[in-house]
Amino acid sequence: AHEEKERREIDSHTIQLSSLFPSSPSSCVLSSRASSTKSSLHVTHRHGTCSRLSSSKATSPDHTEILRLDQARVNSIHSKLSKKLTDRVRQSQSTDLPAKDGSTFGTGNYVVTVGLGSPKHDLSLIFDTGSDLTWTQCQPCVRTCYSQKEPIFNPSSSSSYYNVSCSSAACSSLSTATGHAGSCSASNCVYGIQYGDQSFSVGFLAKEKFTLTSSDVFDGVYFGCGENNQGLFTGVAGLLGLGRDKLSFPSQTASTYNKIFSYCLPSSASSTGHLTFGSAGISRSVKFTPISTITEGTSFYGLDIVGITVDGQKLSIPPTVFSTPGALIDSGTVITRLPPKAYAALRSAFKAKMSKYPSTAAVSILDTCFDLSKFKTVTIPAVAFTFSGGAVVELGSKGILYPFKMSQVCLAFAGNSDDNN
Amino acid sequence: AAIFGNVQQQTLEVVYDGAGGRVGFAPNGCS
Repeated sequence: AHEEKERREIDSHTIQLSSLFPSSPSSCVLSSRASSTKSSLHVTHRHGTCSRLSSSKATSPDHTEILRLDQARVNSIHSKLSKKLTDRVRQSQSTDLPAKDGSTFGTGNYVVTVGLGSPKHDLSLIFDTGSDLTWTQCQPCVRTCYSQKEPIFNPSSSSSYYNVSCSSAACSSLSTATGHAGSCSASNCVYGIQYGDQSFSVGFLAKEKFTLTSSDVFDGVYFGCGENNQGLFTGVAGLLGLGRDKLSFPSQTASTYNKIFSYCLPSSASSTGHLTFGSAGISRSVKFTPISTITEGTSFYGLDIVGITVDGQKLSIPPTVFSTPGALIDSGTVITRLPPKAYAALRSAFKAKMSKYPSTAAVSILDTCFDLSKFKTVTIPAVAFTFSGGAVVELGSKGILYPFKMSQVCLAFAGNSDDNN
Repeated sequence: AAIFGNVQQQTLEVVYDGAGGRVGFAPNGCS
């Protein structure tokens, strides 16, 4: 009976609807893990009350815009994966970078603060497991810089800054880290990274001291010192690349952290999460699944999804539905994208369990929405993913619903446009 | 490819073990 009760409990979540729309308190709740664990950084929501970048009140994000940009990012990831390796890198001598390369920056919602240079200069960077090159804007902004909250880094005021020669191995490895080979300017290596929504950063590949915490300081980290930066980054100083390429931050600090890092994203706009490098403090209940390498996108962390359960029932989805297109995990993509047949099975199973709640209009890419304005609580079916190696991952209720407003709460998944992507 | 997005990650502790070639999830790792 106990097991049955426990199983039943896992099969559904009953949620107070008010908890889906918390009034954001003015104070910020700090992650205890980030505050007390070695090599750990606070992760803030870019628009939240904890962010150094936003004014005192959280700005309520424009969900439609978030989902539009999210789709742009997913489109650019898919275009990257579908490109043939042969037509990849062209030597770009100019700063006009082809729009189809690179990944769309997307909504870039999660930010960490790292120290750069000597003396240390704190900068808020978006962390991104879907890209590799770490970069920030640099004075004198030879071409252009977008507005950022903190003062723009000035390499000439740092005693530990070095430009990288264009004959160096690091310059040659730019082609896999950014999709563009490095070019030369007065024998200094120049990088360029393009984000599909017309956002880009171009500048000098350089080496600098990075300070994560008082005890985690790294000399000579390769990063992009951006003299020509444009696009959706407003407010933040740049990006911390956490991908799998040898130029990514985890790869460059592998001798200290063994390429291990973990994070908890903030559960609300008024709390912080953590980004921790190394294995300190990792939960004992963690379930692992092997990383699969995606040929066309070796920087991505590939995963093998083998099944989805709703309300404890395994959906009948042929394994090839997942294995043919493959899967990856990306901290910069907001809504999980599933192959069409898998999404159709999830949607119909979910709707069947939600039949007591009135359906309502779709919003943007989310086509399964409910009007809950007449209810105080909602009971939704549990959703779990099974990954190769047997890891079964139960999602929390916040991972199942995307609440726009009481009268429009949607299933937080979307289908890809065709079976192969 | 399917993409596991950050809304779904929000309720989990996500662990990347690059050297071990594995990714981990801890459903109650963030509370």
